[in-house]
Amino acid sequence: NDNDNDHDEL
Amino acid sequence: MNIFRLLGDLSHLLAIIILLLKIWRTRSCAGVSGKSQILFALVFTTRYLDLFTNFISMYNSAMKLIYLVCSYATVFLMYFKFKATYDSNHDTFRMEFLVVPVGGLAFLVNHDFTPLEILWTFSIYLEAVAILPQLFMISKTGEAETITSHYLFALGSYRALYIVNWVFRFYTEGFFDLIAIVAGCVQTILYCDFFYLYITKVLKGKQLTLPA
Repeated sequence: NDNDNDHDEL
Repeated sequence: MNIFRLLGDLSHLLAIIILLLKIWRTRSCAGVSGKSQILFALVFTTRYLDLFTNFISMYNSAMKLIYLVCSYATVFLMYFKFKATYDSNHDTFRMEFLVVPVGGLAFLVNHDFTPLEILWTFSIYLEAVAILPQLFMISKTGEAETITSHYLFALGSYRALYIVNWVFRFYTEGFFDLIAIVAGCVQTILYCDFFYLYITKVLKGKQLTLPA
């Protein structure tokens, strides 16, 4: 699930 | 972005600024664990490698830069400029006991077996335990300066606020990242003992002393 790879949190 | 995550980031930024100012203005890093600061610099370095390749927002990029600059500046002040005030006799926690197991775990448990993702996972696991040298040092000296306890309270609060942010995101967006959540819970639990002492002592104007 690619949304995990796009880490938008600091 | 939600208010809990914003408050968490601001609490994190406050902690980093408090420590940097404490060292700079008192020209001393007494009572501060240099090993924890090295680990935090490593956490930011391995987590923000995508700083130039994966643009999220101006806020995200600016905060990443600030965290990186401040953490390296703190390490520089501690090990070079104010080295004479660094209390290496009490800062004896073995960093390899943290970095090696965390590195192995990052290889075994991650979302995606790619270099960037494994480094990100490593930084999440490492951040959970990076404060241990500092807590260990306070337990050895039996006390902490009030400003250092404010630093620790802000630092511990940041990840506690992130846990609230994850609950909020789960119910509003259905988003959750189990690796970050589990590590964040471990990280926050490590502060519980300190939170208790901070609330029962420091907030009443007493010196933070650990029962010997």
